[in-house]
Amino acid sequence: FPVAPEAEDEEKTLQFVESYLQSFYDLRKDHHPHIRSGENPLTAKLKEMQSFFGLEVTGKPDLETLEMMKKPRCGVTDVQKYM
Amino acid sequence: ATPGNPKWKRNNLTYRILNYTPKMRRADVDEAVRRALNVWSSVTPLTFQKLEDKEADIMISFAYRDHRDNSPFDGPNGQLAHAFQPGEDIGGDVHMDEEETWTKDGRGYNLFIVLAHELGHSLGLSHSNDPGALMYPTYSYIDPDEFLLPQDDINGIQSIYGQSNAPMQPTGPITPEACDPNLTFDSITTLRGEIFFFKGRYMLRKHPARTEAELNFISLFWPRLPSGIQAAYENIERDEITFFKEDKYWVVRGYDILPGYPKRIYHLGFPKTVKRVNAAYNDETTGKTYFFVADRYWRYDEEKKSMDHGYPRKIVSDFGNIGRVDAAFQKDGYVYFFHGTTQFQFDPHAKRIVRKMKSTSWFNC
Repeated sequence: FPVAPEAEDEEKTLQFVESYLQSFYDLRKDHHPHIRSGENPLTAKLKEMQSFFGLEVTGKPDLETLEMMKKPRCGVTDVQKYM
Repeated sequence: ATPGNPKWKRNNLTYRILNYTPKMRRADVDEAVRRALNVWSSVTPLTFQKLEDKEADIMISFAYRDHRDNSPFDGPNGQLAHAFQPGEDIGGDVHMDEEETWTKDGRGYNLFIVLAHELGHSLGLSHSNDPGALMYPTYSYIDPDEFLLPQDDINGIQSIYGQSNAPMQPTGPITPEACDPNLTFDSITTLRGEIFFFKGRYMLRKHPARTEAELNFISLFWPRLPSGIQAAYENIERDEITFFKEDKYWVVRGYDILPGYPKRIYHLGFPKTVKRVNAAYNDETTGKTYFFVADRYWRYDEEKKSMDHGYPRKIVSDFGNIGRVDAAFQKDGYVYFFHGTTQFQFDPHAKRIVRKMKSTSWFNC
């Protein structure tokens, strides 16, 4: 049954955010939240990205954060563990 | 710096260009690579020798999508390039995404700027969170002829390889911070209800509805404008901004510089003795534009397109003791004059200064 465009956008946005955080902030692909580990890993990584770029740390993919994520950029990760 | 501080054990490094993008002339690619390497060799003891064959320390290539390094490219835009930290084999290598529009100017992506960034990784640097740094993760265009390696990047690379052998140690621009008490401005203008503060190659953009100012490069909006804008004013009626630097001025509307610009300031009626304009503002009610040069000012009639008679006059005689004016703008009927880190609020009706503030008062510090 056709998906309402709005809902699809949100899904697409979430995929985009996840892919960005996997590429540049070492978000593990299997980042499903574990009940006792507290904050959702994706939220934690999102906060890390927002802090790095001096954005307001909301943990949410707000407009400014998405704008920054869409900027053309270097493919190297922003967190320190690249090999 | 990257964890573990990977660095080359030698200062005399080699590089090789494995293949060329068809989008640029080979000579332009060579030149971009040479200039990008020089960015780093000019501030460290490092030297780079070009190899035509054999394995070099830094292998530079243009690649498509999956190119067998576990980091596939993603097509146009998005990820532009990547590089590897110092080490054997792939260590130090630079890969450029062939599907990007590589150029030697402001169109597409400037090869020199992206290469210079990636070579920072090849030498052991990670990303910097200083928005003005070359090692900041996102792309920003700057005219290569105006490029100066920022101090943040100089500090980074010298922490790994030490200082340059040159007698004079090179220094670089520092990114302005809105709440720096010592912040002064080159020029200021309103723009469609916002205020733009210009400093070097940067502009601080203040929207009335946002508490924080946003820092960008001038080139983000106006890639063909120089840095170091010395004066600027908005003509609200015509929705135009006029920028001044040395004896030239540009008129823009939105992103576009109007045809025929830059022109020389003498076109406005300045005498040849005037070499530059320090500040300017347009009076919303009278439509007159005030130009401040050293200790004098001129008044320009935007309708007649000529200077009013009886000018120049002494600034002090009509505006009081505000000294030399670095920058000025008018908002809500008041004129704000900036001199160093001091700001004066002038009431043109009462013809007197009504308040004195810090230059950073607009940034809610």
